[in-house]
Amino acid sequence: MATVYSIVNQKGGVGKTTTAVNLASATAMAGRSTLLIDSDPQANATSGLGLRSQEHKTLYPILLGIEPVESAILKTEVPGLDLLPSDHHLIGTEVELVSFKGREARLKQAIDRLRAKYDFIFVDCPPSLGLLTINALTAADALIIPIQCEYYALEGLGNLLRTIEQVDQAFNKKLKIEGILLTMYDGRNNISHQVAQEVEKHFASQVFKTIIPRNVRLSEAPSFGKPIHLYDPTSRGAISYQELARELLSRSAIG
Amino acid sequence: MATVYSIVNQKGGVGKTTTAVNLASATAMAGRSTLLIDSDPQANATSGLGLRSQEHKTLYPILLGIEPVESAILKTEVPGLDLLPSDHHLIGTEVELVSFKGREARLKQAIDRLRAKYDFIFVDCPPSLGLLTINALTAADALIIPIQCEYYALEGLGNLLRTIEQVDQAFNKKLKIEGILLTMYDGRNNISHQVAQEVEKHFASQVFKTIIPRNVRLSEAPSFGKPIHLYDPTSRGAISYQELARELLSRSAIG
Ligand SMILES: Nc1ncnc2c1ncn2[C@@H]1O[C@H](COP(=O)(O)OP(=O)(O)OP(=O)(O)O)[C@@H](O)[C@H]1O
Ligand SMILES: Nc1ncnc2c1ncn2[C@@H]1O[C@H](COP(=O)(O)OP(=O)(O)OP(=O)(O)O)[C@@H](O)[C@H]1O
Ligand SMILES: [Mg+2]
Ligand SMILES: [Mg+2]
Repeated sequence: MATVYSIVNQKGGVGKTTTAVNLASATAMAGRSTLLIDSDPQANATSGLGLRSQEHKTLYPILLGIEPVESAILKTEVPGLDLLPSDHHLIGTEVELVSFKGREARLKQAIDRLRAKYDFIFVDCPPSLGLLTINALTAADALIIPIQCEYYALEGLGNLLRTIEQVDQAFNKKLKIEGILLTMYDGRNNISHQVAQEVEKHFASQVFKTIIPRNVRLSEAPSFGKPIHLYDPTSRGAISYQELARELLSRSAIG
Repeated sequence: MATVYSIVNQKGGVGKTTTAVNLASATAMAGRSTLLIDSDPQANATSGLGLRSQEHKTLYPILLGIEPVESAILKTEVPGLDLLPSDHHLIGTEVELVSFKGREARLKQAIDRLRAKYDFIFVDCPPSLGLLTINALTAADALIIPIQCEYYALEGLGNLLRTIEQVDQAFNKKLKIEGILLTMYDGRNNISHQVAQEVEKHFASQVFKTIIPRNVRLSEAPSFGKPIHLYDPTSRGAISYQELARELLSRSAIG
């Protein structure tokens, strides 16, 4: 049975998609069958894996109940990694789902049909606390929260934890935080040190030991439609996401 | 009469808030009376100017029509720059305003009462295309679109232009794009060159001549609650935002 991780943070540009694409491909390369669900209308995770959303079925008709979830799943270039793509129509769900009964659990219903087929399911989220993110919080077993090592990224953490608490009580009693992931860490600048220290002080045991460094190869890989392990497997970016996958696997092995 | 500029892009972390705070303070320091409106529930522009939103009235009761807009305006440390702050309650407007008549024009109604008092009004937006951003598009005379010089940031441009077109036809006939602003440009890496060339190829005359370089001082300034001109006036970040203000002023002088 799959463990479902949602990758969330309403602060923009903190590395949600980069983490979703590269962590999912690292668990697949470690032999665990993995599904990545792109629930962001920007469809960055979809193009980051080299797929064009205009050519395929996407999450949009699945959430509206028009298509069965199995019909939208695509194979990717990474053996063992499938993708459920997104496209810009997903912007409409924020309004169209408002009148649906159980609107916050549409994604959960779709995912529950797939759990038996995968070891891991990851969900990439948009930078907001709207209905798409609430669906991802309701569907998840655990959350991965990327935090960029910058000042503004610290500010949003309070709002996010408040929202997680509300979803936990209302829709998903077993929801837990798997870990807070420090991203774009640049040892040469003070701000990175300060933010990392601040996060470790407040969240100690919930912070992943793996820290993702700022590495230009990670920002180049999406323009080739490849995860970092296929674009530049010896880069610091690739090594750090493999370390993260090992850390996650060792936790779930015990779990 | 003020010109109203909204700073928009649903892609996260592209430099909307950094542009809002530093461009608004640069126009104020050039002697133009300026108001910055923070319409992002993350309230980064509010803290970037050293103010704590918990202690003041914010945009939230203004949009709901409970308080007059004048009552929430604060002076900042920068002479000639006022702020209309935000706080996390603003997340609620996306749902609470849905049943209001003219819900997309609530911000415009508030701003129209202030136009006579300022030369420039800037609106910082959240990273989404929801009701808060639609309000900012409806209220604006012109748009400033920051684009990070990274691959994923290029992808979202199509969606944004589609939404602008829809708002233009439905709610704001005179809306125009003032300019596309290239941000976090790093001359040492290929991606920055490629993205800048791509944007200039497609949008030629609409791209600001000023390019904002990646400059660590810009990411340090918010932790001191100061715009770059007060934190490090001789930094490349400060100089580039002053250049941008001059470019904007020279356009509006002719306009
Ligand atoms: N560790 C890193 N080193 C260098 N660049 C990175 C790193 N992680 C992410 N990036 C780049 O930073 C930008 C933001 O990352 P990404 O798009 O993954 O964030 P996000 O949280 O998914 O953004 P959004 O909020 O828009 O969904 C992208 O251009 C990405 O390529
Ligand atoms: N030119 C720059 N050089 C270096 N760092 C920058 C620059 N511009 C912005 N930053 C930093 O990058 C991060 C993202 O910028 P910012 O928060 O302004 O983007 P945003 O588009 O407002 O994000 P959001 O989508 O969450 O509202 C911040 O930590 C900011 O300090
Ligand atoms: Mg993303
Ligand atoms: Mg912002």
